Amino acid sequence: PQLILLGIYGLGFCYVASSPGLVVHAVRRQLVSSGDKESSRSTWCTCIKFVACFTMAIILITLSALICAGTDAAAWVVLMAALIFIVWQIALLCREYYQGDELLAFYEQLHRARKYPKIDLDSYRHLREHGNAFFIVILELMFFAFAMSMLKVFGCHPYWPALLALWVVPGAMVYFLGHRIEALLREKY
Amino acid sequence: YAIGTIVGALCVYALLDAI
Repeated sequence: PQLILLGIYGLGFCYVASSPGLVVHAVRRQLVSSGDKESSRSTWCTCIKFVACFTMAIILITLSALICAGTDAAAWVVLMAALIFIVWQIALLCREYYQGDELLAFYEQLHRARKYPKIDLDSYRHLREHGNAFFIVILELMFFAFAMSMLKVFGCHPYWPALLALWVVPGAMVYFLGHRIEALLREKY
Repeated sequence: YAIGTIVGALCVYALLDAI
Protein backbone atom coordinates (compact mmCIF):
# COMPACT_ATOMS: atom_id res chain seq x y z
CA PRO A 1 0.00 0.00 0.00
CA GLN A 2 2.84 2.41 0.72
CA LEU A 3 4.27 1.78 -2.74
CA ILE A 4 0.88 2.55 -4.33
CA LEU A 5 0.64 5.72 -2.26
CA LEU A 6 4.13 6.71 -3.38
CA GLY A 7 3.05 6.06 -6.99
CA ILE A 8 0.04 8.37 -6.54
CA TYR A 9 2.28 11.04 -5.01
CA GLY A 10 4.64 10.52 -7.93
CA LEU A 11 1.83 11.06 -10.45
CA GLY A 12 0.75 14.20 -8.59
CA PHE A 13 4.33 15.45 -8.53
CA CYS A 14 4.63 14.79 -12.26
CA TYR A 15 1.40 16.68 -12.95
CA VAL A 16 2.40 19.73 -10.90
CA ALA A 17 5.96 19.74 -12.26
CA SER A 18 4.75 19.69 -15.88
CA SER A 19 2.92 23.03 -15.45
CA PRO A 20 5.52 25.02 -17.47
CA GLY A 21 4.99 22.52 -20.31
CA LEU A 22 1.42 23.75 -20.64
CA VAL A 23 2.60 27.36 -20.64
CA VAL A 24 5.19 26.68 -23.35
CA HIS A 25 2.47 24.99 -25.43
CA ALA A 26 0.15 27.96 -24.96
CA VAL A 27 2.76 30.52 -26.05
CA ARG A 28 4.46 28.38 -28.75
CA ARG A 29 3.46 30.94 -31.38
CA GLN A 30 5.95 33.37 -29.81
CA LEU A 31 8.76 30.89 -29.21
CA VAL A 32 8.98 29.00 -32.52
CA SER A 33 8.36 30.57 -35.91
CA SER A 34 8.54 29.22 -39.43
CA GLY A 35 10.67 31.99 -40.91
CA ASP A 36 11.11 35.72 -41.41
CA LYS A 37 7.44 36.50 -41.86
CA GLU A 38 6.53 35.78 -38.25
CA SER A 39 9.79 35.88 -36.39
CA SER A 40 10.25 34.52 -32.90
CA ARG A 41 13.62 36.30 -32.81
CA SER A 42 12.15 39.46 -31.28
CA THR A 43 10.58 37.39 -28.47
CA TRP A 44 13.88 35.71 -27.67
CA CYS A 45 15.76 39.05 -27.76
CA THR A 46 13.22 40.51 -25.33
CA CYS A 47 13.53 37.36 -23.20
CA ILE A 48 17.31 37.67 -22.99
CA LYS A 49 17.09 41.36 -22.02
CA PHE A 50 14.40 40.58 -19.46
CA VAL A 51 16.28 37.63 -17.92
CA ALA A 52 19.52 39.68 -17.82
CA CYS A 53 17.84 42.57 -15.94
CA PHE A 54 16.00 40.21 -13.62
CA THR A 55 19.15 38.17 -12.92
CA MET A 56 21.06 41.28 -11.92
CA ALA A 57 18.27 42.32 -9.54
CA ILE A 58 18.11 38.81 -8.10
CA ILE A 59 21.89 38.65 -7.60
CA LEU A 60 21.74 41.86 -5.57
CA ILE A 61 18.85 40.55 -3.45
CA THR A 62 20.56 37.18 -3.02
CA LEU A 63 23.82 38.74 -1.93
CA SER A 64 22.08 40.93 0.62
CA ALA A 65 20.03 37.97 1.88
CA LEU A 66 23.13 35.81 2.15
CA ILE A 67 24.97 38.45 4.12
CA CYS A 68 21.99 38.76 6.49
CA ALA A 69 20.99 35.12 6.91
CA GLY A 70 24.15 33.20 6.00
CA THR A 71 22.19 30.37 4.34
CA ASP A 72 23.22 27.84 1.69
CA ALA A 73 24.33 29.80 -1.40
CA ALA A 74 23.53 27.03 -3.93
CA ALA A 75 19.97 26.71 -2.60
CA TRP A 76 19.46 30.45 -2.96
CA VAL A 77 20.73 30.42 -6.55
CA VAL A 78 18.32 27.59 -7.49
CA LEU A 79 15.46 29.40 -5.76
CA MET A 80 16.16 32.62 -7.61
CA ALA A 81 16.58 30.80 -10.96
CA ALA A 82 13.15 29.21 -10.39
CA LEU A 83 11.72 32.65 -9.64
CA ILE A 84 13.13 33.98 -12.94
CA PHE A 85 11.63 30.95 -14.76
CA ILE A 86 8.19 31.60 -13.21
CA VAL A 87 8.20 35.34 -13.96
CA TRP A 88 9.41 34.62 -17.53
CA GLN A 89 6.37 32.38 -18.09
CA ILE A 90 4.00 35.02 -16.69
CA ALA A 91 5.58 37.68 -18.94
CA LEU A 92 5.13 35.48 -22.05
CA LEU A 93 1.51 34.76 -21.10
CA CYS A 94 0.76 38.47 -20.60
CA ARG A 95 2.31 39.18 -24.01
CA GLU A 96 0.20 36.44 -25.59
CA TYR A 97 -2.93 37.84 -23.92
CA TYR A 98 -2.46 41.32 -25.37
CA GLN A 99 -1.48 40.22 -28.89
CA GLY A 100 -5.09 39.23 -29.58
CA ASP A 101 -5.13 39.64 -33.37
CA GLU A 102 -2.00 37.57 -33.92
CA LEU A 103 -3.21 34.92 -31.49
CA LEU A 104 -6.47 34.47 -33.37
CA ALA A 105 -4.70 34.47 -36.74
CA PHE A 106 -2.42 31.69 -35.44
CA TYR A 107 -5.34 29.44 -34.52
CA GLU A 108 -7.08 30.16 -37.82
CA GLN A 109 -3.92 29.23 -39.73
CA LEU A 110 -3.71 26.02 -37.70
CA HIS A 111 -7.32 25.21 -38.50
CA ARG A 112 -6.63 25.58 -42.22
CA ALA A 113 -3.41 23.54 -41.98
CA ARG A 114 -5.30 20.68 -40.32
CA LYS A 115 -7.25 20.04 -43.51
CA TYR A 116 -4.10 18.61 -45.07
CA PRO A 117 -3.51 14.82 -45.11
CA LYS A 118 -3.50 13.25 -41.66
CA ILE A 119 -0.13 11.56 -42.14
CA ASP A 120 1.68 14.93 -42.05
CA LEU A 121 -0.04 15.86 -38.80
CA ASP A 122 0.79 12.51 -37.21
CA SER A 123 4.50 12.79 -37.90
CA TYR A 124 4.97 16.12 -36.15
CA ARG A 125 2.53 15.30 -33.38
CA HIS A 126 4.40 12.13 -32.52
CA LEU A 127 7.68 14.01 -32.40
CA ARG A 128 6.14 16.62 -30.14
CA GLU A 129 4.47 14.10 -27.83
CA HIS A 130 7.59 11.99 -27.36
CA GLY A 131 9.70 15.12 -26.91
CA ASN A 132 7.16 16.36 -24.37
CA ALA A 133 7.55 13.17 -22.30
CA PHE A 134 11.28 13.82 -21.87
CA PHE A 135 10.71 17.55 -21.40
CA ILE A 136 8.48 16.65 -18.43
CA VAL A 137 11.33 14.63 -16.87
CA ILE A 138 13.57 17.72 -17.12
CA LEU A 139 10.81 19.84 -15.58
CA GLU A 140 10.42 17.32 -12.75
CA LEU A 141 14.13 17.54 -11.97
CA MET A 142 13.90 21.36 -12.03
CA PHE A 143 10.88 21.27 -9.74
CA PHE A 144 12.69 18.85 -7.43
CA ALA A 145 15.71 21.18 -7.22
CA PHE A 146 13.30 24.07 -6.51
CA ALA A 147 11.46 22.16 -3.74
CA MET A 148 14.71 20.93 -2.20
CA SER A 149 16.15 24.46 -2.16
CA MET A 150 13.02 25.79 -0.52
CA LEU A 151 13.36 23.19 2.19
CA LYS A 152 16.98 24.20 2.70
CA VAL A 153 16.30 27.95 2.77
CA PHE A 154 12.97 28.02 4.61
CA GLY A 155 13.02 24.68 6.43
CA CYS A 156 9.46 23.84 7.48
CA HIS A 157 8.51 27.51 7.61
CA PRO A 158 4.77 27.93 6.81
CA TYR A 159 5.34 29.93 3.65
CA TRP A 160 7.31 27.39 1.66
CA PRO A 161 4.09 25.69 0.44
CA ALA A 162 3.05 29.16 -0.80
CA LEU A 163 6.25 29.36 -2.84
CA LEU A 164 5.54 25.87 -4.11
CA ALA A 165 2.11 27.08 -5.28
CA LEU A 166 3.90 29.86 -7.16
CA TRP A 167 5.26 27.18 -9.52
CA VAL A 168 1.75 26.47 -10.86
CA VAL A 169 0.62 30.12 -11.09
CA PRO A 170 1.66 30.48 -14.79
CA GLY A 171 -0.10 27.19 -15.59
CA ALA A 172 -3.25 28.47 -13.90
CA MET A 173 -3.01 31.70 -15.89
CA VAL A 174 -3.41 29.70 -19.12
CA TYR A 175 -7.07 29.46 -18.08
CA PHE A 176 -7.47 33.17 -18.78
CA LEU A 177 -5.75 32.79 -22.16
CA GLY A 178 -8.44 30.23 -23.07
CA HIS A 179 -11.12 32.73 -22.11
CA ARG A 180 -9.33 35.38 -24.12
CA ILE A 181 -9.42 33.25 -27.29
CA GLU A 182 -13.11 32.55 -26.68
CA ALA A 183 -13.83 36.26 -26.25
CA LEU A 184 -11.92 37.13 -29.44
CA LEU A 185 -13.83 34.50 -31.40
CA ARG A 186 -17.14 35.74 -29.98
CA GLU A 187 -16.28 39.27 -31.06
CA LYS A 188 -15.22 38.22 -34.54
CA TYR A 189 -18.10 35.91 -35.50
CA TYR B 1 3.30 9.83 -17.66
CA ALA B 2 4.69 6.39 -16.78
CA ILE B 3 8.27 7.73 -16.87
CA GLY B 4 7.03 10.87 -15.14
CA THR B 5 5.38 8.91 -12.34
CA ILE B 6 8.54 6.91 -11.63
CA VAL B 7 10.72 10.04 -11.60
CA GLY B 8 8.05 11.82 -9.53
CA ALA B 9 7.88 8.99 -6.99
CA LEU B 10 11.67 9.08 -6.62
CA CYS B 11 11.57 12.86 -6.15
CA VAL B 12 8.78 12.66 -3.53
CA TYR B 13 10.69 9.89 -1.74
CA ALA B 14 13.83 12.05 -1.64
CA LEU B 15 11.83 15.08 -0.46
CA LEU B 16 10.12 13.13 2.31
CA ASP B 17 13.51 11.79 3.30
CA ALA B 18 14.88 15.34 3.47
CA ILE B 19 12.02 16.47 5.77
